[in-house]
Amino acid sequence: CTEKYAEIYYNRPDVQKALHANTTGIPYKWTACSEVLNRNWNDTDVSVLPIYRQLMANRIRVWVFSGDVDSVVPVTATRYALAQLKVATKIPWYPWYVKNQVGGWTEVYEGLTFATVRGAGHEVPLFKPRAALQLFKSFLSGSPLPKS
Amino acid sequence: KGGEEEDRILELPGQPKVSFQQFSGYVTVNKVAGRALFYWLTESSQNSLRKPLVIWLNGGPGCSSVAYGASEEIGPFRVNRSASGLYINKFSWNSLANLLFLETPAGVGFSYTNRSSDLHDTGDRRTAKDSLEFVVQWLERFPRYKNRELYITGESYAGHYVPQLAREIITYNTNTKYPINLKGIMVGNAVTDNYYDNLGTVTYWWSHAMISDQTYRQLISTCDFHRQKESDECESLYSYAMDQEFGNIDQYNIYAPPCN
Repeated sequence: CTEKYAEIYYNRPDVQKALHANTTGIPYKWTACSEVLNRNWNDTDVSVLPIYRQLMANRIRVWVFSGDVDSVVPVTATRYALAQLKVATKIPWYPWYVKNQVGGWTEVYEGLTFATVRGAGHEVPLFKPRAALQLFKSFLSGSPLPKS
Repeated sequence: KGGEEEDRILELPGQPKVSFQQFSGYVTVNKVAGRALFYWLTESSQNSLRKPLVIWLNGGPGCSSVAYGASEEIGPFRVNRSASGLYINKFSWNSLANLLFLETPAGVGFSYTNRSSDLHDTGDRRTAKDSLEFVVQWLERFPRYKNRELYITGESYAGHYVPQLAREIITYNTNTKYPINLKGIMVGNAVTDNYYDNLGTVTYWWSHAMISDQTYRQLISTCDFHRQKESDECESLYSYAMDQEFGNIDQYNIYAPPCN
């Protein structure tokens, strides 16, 4: 329910002043999501996999993770999609660990790393903050997730 | 005028004492239309000058990275239940990086446009172009970040925004003497491919016993997952699954108690 607290907090005039926000008097309230934008979204790429290929060709590090109890953009969707890239495996599927527990599973491909986060929902860092921080740490360092 | 000092946050109402610096404000990305994007930078709590810059984007489309990324997920603060103040998130990613939360496109959160029609005809392309303009202008305001390693991260529909912005930066870099030091992208539960996302989603519903065998078979046989907009028959199957079979669950975390 935390977005409800956010909607109250960020609509407070003193908070907006401190953030230098809403300086022009926007004619609607701050909301976590804009239904107007969502309903009127006019162009969308059918697939971003071609962009992944382009980024990988430019040696941009690409990591994709998935909280495995999300049913909105679930882990199966991501796995089906990534399989279309047909990239070679560098490090085969293994469980990765955070604080002596399996944080999830991962596979390292040429130019791309995929990792699941066990028990995390759509907002991975909300549900599994410690595991998400480990994921971020490994991503920044460019090293595989810990095997133990 | 217009420099970073004007954007410095002295303290947020109800904020606990912290050792890191914060900045927030607007960057105009289209003067003609009057489109301006809002950002919130929470610098690293440890040795920020040596830490990379990480942009976080939320999806929707239409959702705010201040609402989700900053306030629920990776930011240093969470909003308390009474919305009277903030408390520390001890797993904030700003222990490792300088976090830049960007509300994009115009119309999301505090980001705005003076041309109201912008709210009715936006999409991936404009989001990517405006976000690139934001990054370029923002680096002018914060020149100490110009050569810093940059990573772009996000979740959900930002599965589109993140790689699309990265591609814009690569293109930009080919035409400038001062390239942006983009090193990587990371996306979570990311919208990736229309066909495989849809196929994988109904498969997940079935494999996690959220829908019946019959509904699963009908979805697979009726829906054309390649299409952007599904047929009425397919839509009614989705509605049946959600209204009659899912029950009162949090679809974003099927094992968590829903927020009623």
